[in-house]
Order: sequence, then C-alpha cells, then structure tokens
Amino acid sequence: HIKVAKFSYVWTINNFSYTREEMGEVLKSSTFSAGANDKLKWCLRVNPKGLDDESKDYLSLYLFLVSCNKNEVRARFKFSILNAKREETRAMESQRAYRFVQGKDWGFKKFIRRDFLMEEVNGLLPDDKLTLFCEVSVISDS
Amino acid sequence: KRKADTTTPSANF
Repeated sequence: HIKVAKFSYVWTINNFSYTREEMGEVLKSSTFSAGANDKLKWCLRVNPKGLDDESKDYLSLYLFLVSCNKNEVRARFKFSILNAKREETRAMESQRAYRFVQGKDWGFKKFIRRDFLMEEVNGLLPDDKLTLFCEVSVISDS
Repeated sequence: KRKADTTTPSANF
C-alpha cells in the first residue's frame, strides 16, 4: 500500500519588479509542511533572473527539502501563478515523482519567461505582486 | 507534465 499526502503552499512576493537578485541569485520562501506535526519541511526557491546563461531570460523555480527524518522522500509537484482572480495559470507539473534527500531540490529552470511575466496585459503581477502556488504530493509506504 | 531539473545534480557510481 502507498500513502499520498497532498498539500499546497502560496508564496506572494511583493514589489516583484524591484527585486534585486541577479542571475544565479535566489529568493527563498518560509518553510512549510503538510501539517503541524509533519517532520518534512520544505521551501520554495526562486531565481528571478534565472539560474544560469541558459535560463537568464526565465524565472527559475524549485522545491527544496529543508529537513526530513528519513533517508529519502519521493514527491510529485506542480507550480503555478495565481492571477488577480486567484486562479491558477501557467501551471507546470512534474512528469513523475522525484527523489528528495535533505538539501535537495527539484523544479524548473525555465518555469516562465521573464518578458511574459512582466507583460502587464498577461495579468500575472497584479499590484506588482507575484503569487506562486505550489502543490506537493508526498508518496510513502503506509 | 514536464521533466524537472535540479540545481544539485548528484554523481551516480
């Protein structure tokens, strides 16, 4: 038997167009868990100007396992952006479950093009706020 | 669904 624990986290970054991170630099969210007693602690890490030369025109987004009480954790994840109506848009979902150990991340180097994100008509930065939505499904043996 | 990547690739022996 397998057990799937699904939970989500919303991260709002205010004044997004003023963030000072350069290529390769990262912003980290607070840590979050499936529940108050859950031993797995996660966070989101975003590179507003990409991770490297290949991704410099993109915003990169990663799910990071901060701490865990097991050797490894398998999880699927989905990232999206909440628009002004709090609807999920531009969702990107992992193809399969990925293996995380403490200190490991998985995500998408090219989550969204910066020019698309900043284009006002796309409505992804209402009041210059970027709201990221992350859904995680942790798979374990029951 | 998309193939994910990682900032910390680990070596496989």
